[in-house]
Amino acid sequence: LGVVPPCINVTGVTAYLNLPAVRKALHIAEEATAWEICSALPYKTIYATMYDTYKSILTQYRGLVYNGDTDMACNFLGDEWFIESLNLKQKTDRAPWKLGDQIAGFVKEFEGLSLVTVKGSGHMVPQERPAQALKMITSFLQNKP
Amino acid sequence: AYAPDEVTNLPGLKTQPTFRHYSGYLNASGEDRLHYWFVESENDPANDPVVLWMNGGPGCSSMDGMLSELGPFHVNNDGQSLYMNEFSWNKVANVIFLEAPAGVGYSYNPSKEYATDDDKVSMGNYLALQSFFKKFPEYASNEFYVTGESYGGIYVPTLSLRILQGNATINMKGFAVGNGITNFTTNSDSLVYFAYYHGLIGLNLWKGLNDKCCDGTYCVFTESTDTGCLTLVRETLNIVYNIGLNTYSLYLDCYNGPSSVKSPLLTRYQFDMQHALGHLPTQPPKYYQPMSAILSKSK
Repeated sequence: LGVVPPCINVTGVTAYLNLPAVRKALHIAEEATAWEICSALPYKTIYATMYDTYKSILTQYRGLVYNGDTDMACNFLGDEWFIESLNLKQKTDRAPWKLGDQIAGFVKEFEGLSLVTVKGSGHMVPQERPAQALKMITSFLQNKP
Repeated sequence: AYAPDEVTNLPGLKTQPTFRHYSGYLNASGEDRLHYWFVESENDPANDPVVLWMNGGPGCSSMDGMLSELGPFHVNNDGQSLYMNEFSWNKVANVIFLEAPAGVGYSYNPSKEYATDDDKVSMGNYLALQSFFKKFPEYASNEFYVTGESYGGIYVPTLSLRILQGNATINMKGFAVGNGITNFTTNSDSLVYFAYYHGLIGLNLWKGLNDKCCDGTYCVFTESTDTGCLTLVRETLNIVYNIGLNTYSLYLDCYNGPSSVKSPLLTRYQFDMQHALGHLPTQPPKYYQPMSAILSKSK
């Protein structure tokens, strides 16, 4: 059973990925069913929180947690509460970050983790704020502020 | 690179891209075959980082990430042609789009065994990653990052932990989670504040929530045992999820929204323009038609 997330227009992507020529070009196996954006798998959620997991991986890896701030599926406030609950050592106060002269959101730096919002974006930040998303991920990959 | 997986002629593109890209299958747990689409960096593939991207769900495909979010190829509304995304993340990185678990998108299991859970998924992704580096050994020493969105808030940290604790030599440096689930309870409790401070619920309901769910310093909403509180919380979440708002993006229209609230007259944009321009002499169609044309070009 396909499951289409509410409010999202996926007709173009679904049509394209089910074109025989596209399946051939992408070397898709005969056994693979028709493409759907989401599939209702029998899935069991084990973790109610990622607290312990974050605590472990932040001992070794840098983290970036970002939120488009108009999303209500995973809203920015909940993730902010979560990161604050980790009690990481704070490096900077929460402050605006910019793309060019425009404020693109807010950022608060902790030791080993950046908490970022992307202003005016919803759940799919690279789709709704592509230029800001590219700047953000570039800074993160290059370990720049 | 694993040459048989190279995509040499992607349908729908006027000109093929200058960077190389590959699409095929990676081995994972048991018989699972996970589809991947790997695009090399437009910049300096040999030295740029390798980024794994995973959309969430659970059960949603990372092809949406490729074709409508951070990937280089975006699909036009005709469902046939593509245009290049000038803000693709492969401007600065080599990006793997992984469809996981089996049963999602093009990924499959020959025996159709699709029941799974958080831990099985992270193990499957860890094995798929090793299968990827077997196909592309030249990338094994590049810096590596795990990234994802939504339920990827579970996928990314659990895979990162396996990499940290496992013995596969992966040059992992970091992870990124976008609009990710981090804690289910705080995710829904914070939504109550979000709803009030964005004007989705009024003062009466807010006061009721404070009275019934809070003790003056601390509020328990979704896990409250007080039936009065839960009734108000349910009313609040009903407004957020069930009256036709775009849950994923408050200020965007809800494509195919619930018929009960489908506006027979106006899109959100037209509705807002009518409010913003309502004080002007009434020739509305002329006023906001040109605006919409300009808007599509403005940044």
